Amino acid sequence: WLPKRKHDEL
Amino acid sequence: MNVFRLAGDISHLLAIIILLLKIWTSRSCAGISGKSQVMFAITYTARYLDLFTNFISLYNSTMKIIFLGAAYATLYLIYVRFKATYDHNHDTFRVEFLLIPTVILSVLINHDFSPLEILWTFSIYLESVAILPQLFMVSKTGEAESITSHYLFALGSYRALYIINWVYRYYAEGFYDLIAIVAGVVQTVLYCDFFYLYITKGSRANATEMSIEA
Repeated sequence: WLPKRKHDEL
Repeated sequence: MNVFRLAGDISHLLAIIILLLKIWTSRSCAGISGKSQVMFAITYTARYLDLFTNFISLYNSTMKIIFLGAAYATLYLIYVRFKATYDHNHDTFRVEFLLIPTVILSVLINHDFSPLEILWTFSIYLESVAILPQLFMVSKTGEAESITSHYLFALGSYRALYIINWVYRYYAEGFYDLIAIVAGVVQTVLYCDFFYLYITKGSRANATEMSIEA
């Protein structure tokens, strides 16, 4: 329900 | 990458270096909360588990290694090397009040119910409150060495700069991550009291040491 996303931040 | 996030990462790196230098040069971790440093080590460990599975960039991987290494080096200095100078009596914040709610919240509110994602979410929630034992210790001892206040200023600035980065990314890329944003705002708000005292320190009489009212 919250979008999946690759974490590109530290 | 944008200038705000880069400035944030540099501020974060600066904070960690200031802390390591303070402990190493003064050969003492007086005034430093070991509990906060444990929380930070847990935070980076839980967040950077994707170090080997999810390559973003050389910069990203390098910074992750530096932050992990520095976090554990700081723990070593506090709990092993300069253990005798660790101020147990003032580092008394009940960290279970931080760990338990953040674990529960990360299981309830996350982007994806997978182990790595829940650990990432836990690290985001934990980081937002990890400084509380340190701020509590400073308020209990009633003062912080100036170098410790520089450390806190740099550390508080890092996530404040990340908030600007998230505003920029929303307008420039349409990217936003509500979990990181809400936790980042909470984290930055916790420093407000300290920021005010740090910035007005110059104008307050005999403010040689940073004094934070309880």
